[in-house]
Amino acid sequence: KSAMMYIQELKSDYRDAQLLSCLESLRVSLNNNPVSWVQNFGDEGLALLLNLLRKLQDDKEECSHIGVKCQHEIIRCLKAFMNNKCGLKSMLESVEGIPLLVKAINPRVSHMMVDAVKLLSAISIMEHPENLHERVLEAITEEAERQDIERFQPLLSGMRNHNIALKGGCMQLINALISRGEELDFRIHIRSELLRLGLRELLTEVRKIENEELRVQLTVFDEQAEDDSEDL
Amino acid sequence: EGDETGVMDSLMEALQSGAAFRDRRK
Repeated sequence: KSAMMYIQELKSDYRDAQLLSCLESLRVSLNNNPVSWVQNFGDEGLALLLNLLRKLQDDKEECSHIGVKCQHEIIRCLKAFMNNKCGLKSMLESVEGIPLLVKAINPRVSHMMVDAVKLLSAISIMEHPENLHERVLEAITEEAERQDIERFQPLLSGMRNHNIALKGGCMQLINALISRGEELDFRIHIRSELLRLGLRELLTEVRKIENEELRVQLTVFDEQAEDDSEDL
Repeated sequence: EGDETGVMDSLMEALQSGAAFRDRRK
C-alpha cells in the first residue's frame, strides 16, 4: 500500500478492530519501507496519527481494551516514523508530539508506558539546538498540573509496577532528564524532588531485582549523583 | 539511505547500554 492510501484510511473514521488492523499494517510499512515512503506519509500522516491519538486519549468511552491497543499501536507507529532524520524532524516540529507522548505515560497500561518513556528518554538525550529535555520536562509538568498530581508521580508509579521493563524505562527517563541538565542546581533539584516523593525507598527494593537493564540504569543514577555530590 | 535511518534505534540502544550517559560524563 502507498503512503497516500494509509492517509486516506486514517481519514476514514475507522474504529476498533478495523482501525487497529490499519495501524498495525501502517507500523509494518513505516518500519520496512524506504525513507522516501515515510517522507510521502510526511507531516499530513503524522498530524492524522497525532489527532487520532489525542481523540483516543480524550474519549473516556474509548478506554476499552481495543481503544488502548490502538493508542499503543499509534505510539509504535510514531517510533517507526521518527526512526529517520526526516520523520524525527517533523515530530519535533509538531507542537503536540511530545505532550501526547507524555500523556501516554499511564502506569495502568504498563506495556504502552514502557514504549512512551523510552521514546521520551531518547528525545531528551538528543543533540539538538533546542534543549529537548526541557520540552519533555515542561510537558510532564503541564500534564501533572492538568491532573493535579506531583509531576514525577506517574514515573514513581511505574517504578512500583511489577513490570521490570517499565521500572527500567522509568529509570532511563529519570537519568535522561537529570543528565541533560546543564546546571548542578537543576540536577540536584530534580533528584531531591524524586527522592522526596519516595524514590529512595523504591530504590532499596528495586536494587534487589536481578536484571541487567535495570542494573545499568541504577549504576548511572548512582554515578551521576556521586559526580554531582563531588562538584557540590 | 545510510545514516538517515535507525536514529531512534541508536539512541535507544545507547540509553539501554548506558553509553549515552558515559559519553556525557567524560
